[in-house]
Amino acid sequence: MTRVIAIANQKGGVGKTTTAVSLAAGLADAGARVLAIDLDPQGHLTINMGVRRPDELEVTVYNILTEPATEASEARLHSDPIGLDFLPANIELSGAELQLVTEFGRESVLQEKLAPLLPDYDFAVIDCPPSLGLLCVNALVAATEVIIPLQCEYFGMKGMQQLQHTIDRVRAKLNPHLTIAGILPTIYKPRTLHSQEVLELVKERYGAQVYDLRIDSSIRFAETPLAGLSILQYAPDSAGARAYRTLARTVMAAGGEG
Amino acid sequence: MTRVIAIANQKGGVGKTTTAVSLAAGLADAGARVLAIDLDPQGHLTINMGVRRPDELEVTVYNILTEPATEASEARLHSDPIGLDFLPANIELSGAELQLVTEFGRESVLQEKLAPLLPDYDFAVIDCPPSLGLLCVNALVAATEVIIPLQCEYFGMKGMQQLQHTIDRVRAKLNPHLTIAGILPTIYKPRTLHSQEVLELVKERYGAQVYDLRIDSSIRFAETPLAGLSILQYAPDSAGARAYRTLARTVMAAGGEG
Ligand SMILES: Nc1ncnc2c1ncn2[C@@H]1O[C@H](COP(=O)(O)OP(=O)(O)OP(=O)(O)O)[C@@H](O)[C@H]1O
Ligand SMILES: Nc1ncnc2c1ncn2[C@@H]1O[C@H](COP(=O)(O)OP(=O)(O)OP(=O)(O)O)[C@@H](O)[C@H]1O
Ligand SMILES: [Mg+2]
Ligand SMILES: [Mg+2]
Repeated sequence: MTRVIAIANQKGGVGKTTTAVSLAAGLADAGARVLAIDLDPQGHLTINMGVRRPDELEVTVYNILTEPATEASEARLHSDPIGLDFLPANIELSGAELQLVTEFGRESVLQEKLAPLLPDYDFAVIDCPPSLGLLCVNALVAATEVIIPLQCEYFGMKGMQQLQHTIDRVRAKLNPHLTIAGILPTIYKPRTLHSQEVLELVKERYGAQVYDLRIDSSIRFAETPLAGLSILQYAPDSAGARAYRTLARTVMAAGGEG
Repeated sequence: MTRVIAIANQKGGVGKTTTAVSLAAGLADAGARVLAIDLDPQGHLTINMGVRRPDELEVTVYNILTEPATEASEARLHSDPIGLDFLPANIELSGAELQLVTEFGRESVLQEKLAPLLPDYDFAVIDCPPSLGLLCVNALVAATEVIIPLQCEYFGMKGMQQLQHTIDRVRAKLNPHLTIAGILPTIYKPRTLHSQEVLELVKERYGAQVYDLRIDSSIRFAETPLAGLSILQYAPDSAGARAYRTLARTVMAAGGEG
């Protein structure tokens, strides 16, 4: 049974794409067969996989979601350096939410389209846009588990309740098996009191749901999309690469109980 | 004529809310009458104005946009320490986009609702969510000008073309007077080559549209929402406060030519 991990948080700029790319790369690095899925019209995961001009792609996730006859495999691309397959996105995807609104079963279109593809993989990792709309809900319905990147700043904390509420509603109505794999502290600034205070608050409030590791802030992360690589290839001996390798090992060891 | 400034960029976490709050505070500090407007369901501008529990508010921007009988003045609140009025938002606002989809003139609901209120103010500053959906389009239709915060990282640059394309379409079809007041480099990390390289690329590509100032990265910004203050009150002598005061002066001096 393929584990499908959604990387979600409606707060912008907290490291969703970076986590999706780095975790997917870490799982592939450890020998797993991995499919990364870009569900954000910004197409940042697609860019990070080395696609220079996402807007020139013929078939993307947009076509999969809005064209019944288009199969997910038709959009599938491969990143040699990172060692995994991915389903790309571009700005066309921003039209999908409006188009899906009136469809029957609009929340499970992605799940249905992925079903024939998933047996080829051990893991699928979905990068979500910064909102809780239909694209994000489609990811949560298709997912077996959710990882929530949480930037260690005050604004980063404020959206958590709303996100957990959305996950609870999806679990109750659409996907009873959905679990929260964990909350991942990201862009942590060790030399600031603010990051420490926020992390302590998050651990107090969410306890064991918070991974026992954190991703420290490093400019190396911002450089990786330019190279079309994940942090594991771009700066293999960096603290960031080590942290995401640890996350990948933790995720693999959890074996899906979430 | 009230100048209405939308702070927009679909990329998440680039400093939209921080710029909206800091600029509005800077304009108020300089003696202007200012209305800040929260158009993001995350309600972060509302939280930054000192509202501890936005979800408990009776009347918000959501009601203004979806209830014809509700006037904008009914949602108006005031921040004493920052010295301005604001229209709050909370998560209910995430339902507005779907509700507006089938309305006639759905793009100009905000503009119509603001019209009776604007004569009380010299400036209105609108904080946009991290997307280019109907909420953002409503802001661009109501606005006289747009300020684009741009984080000096590779991902920060990639959305610019799409944003300019959306602004062009709004100008062509809905709001012929809309101008780009400027592109504001934010969260600049002076000790990194990456920030310098990205800023140079942005200045090369967008020339005079880029403000001749930049907002350097500082953890003080992340602390301000906790205090319900802008950087101008929270750390008045900091580089960040000085930079946003300079921005406010630049905006006032431009007098609306954009
Ligand atoms: N640990 C880190 N340290 C420093 N910078 C980071 C880190 N993780 C990500 N970044 C950088 O911070 C910015 C935001 O990260 P990213 O784009 O992955 O967030 P996101 O949540 O996917 O944003 P969006 O909400 O727009 O989709 C990017 O420029 C990225 O390169
Ligand atoms: N110049 C700065 N230096 C350091 N941190 C900053 C700066 N400006 C903003 N921040 C912090 O970075 C984070 C993102 O900023 P902010 O929330 O204002 O961005 P945004 O574009 O409004 O995000 P969203 O897309 O989620 O609405 C916040 O924690 C904020 O406090
Ligand atoms: Mg992203
Ligand atoms: Mg914001």
